[in-house]
Amino acid sequence: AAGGEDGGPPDALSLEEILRLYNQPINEEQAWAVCYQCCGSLRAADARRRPRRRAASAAHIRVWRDGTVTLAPGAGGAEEPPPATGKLGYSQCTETEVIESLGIIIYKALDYGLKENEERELSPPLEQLIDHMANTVEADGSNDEGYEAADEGMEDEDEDRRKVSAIRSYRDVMKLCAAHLPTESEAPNHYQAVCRALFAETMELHTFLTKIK
Amino acid sequence: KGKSLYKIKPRHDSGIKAKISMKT
Repeated sequence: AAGGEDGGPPDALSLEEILRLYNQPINEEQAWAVCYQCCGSLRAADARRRPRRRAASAAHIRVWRDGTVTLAPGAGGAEEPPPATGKLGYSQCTETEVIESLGIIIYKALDYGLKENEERELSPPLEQLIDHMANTVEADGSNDEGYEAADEGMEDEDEDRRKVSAIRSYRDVMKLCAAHLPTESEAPNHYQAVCRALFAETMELHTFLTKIK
Repeated sequence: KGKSLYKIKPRHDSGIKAKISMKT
């Protein structure tokens, strides 16, 4: 855990720590929230020209006290060579590769503790989001219009939801997460609150278990 | 608190779990 320097309570918990403490998977709303919040921080990191890294495991996703979610520095994992850097020292790891790694980790967090021969039934919109993030969608030619997260807005929200077939950017992911809510404009506050609660509740559980021990 | 129940079904070869497993 990213802890206070004074040895006090940590300011962040990794997703892995959260899963282990609860010993159960995250729920769907938490999955939407972690996706949204993490893509938000990844967009901000891109704007600051930070090198892109794939998320290797849930240990590299940090949920902060204030509801921010970040990918830990050096999240590429020991088994993965550092990504090549281009001019300006900017990593050549693509945005879609980072999104793919995030989708896989989110799925595993939803699948935590399940046996190999078991599969969790996910709501279709969340399964679709993860399917597209992880790039596991099977091309059947029936849904090939692409998700255009362009500036034209979402005039027909339901139509847009049906047309999802490609996620190319953090913004695409965030738009889909926002479209999941009754009011899209509430996405920043709502998802931050969900992640803040996830941190707070996990800390409460940690404190409780420590006292019991 | 903060957790919801979820349904579990048998893993399917064409399901998302199998597809994710193939990626990792």
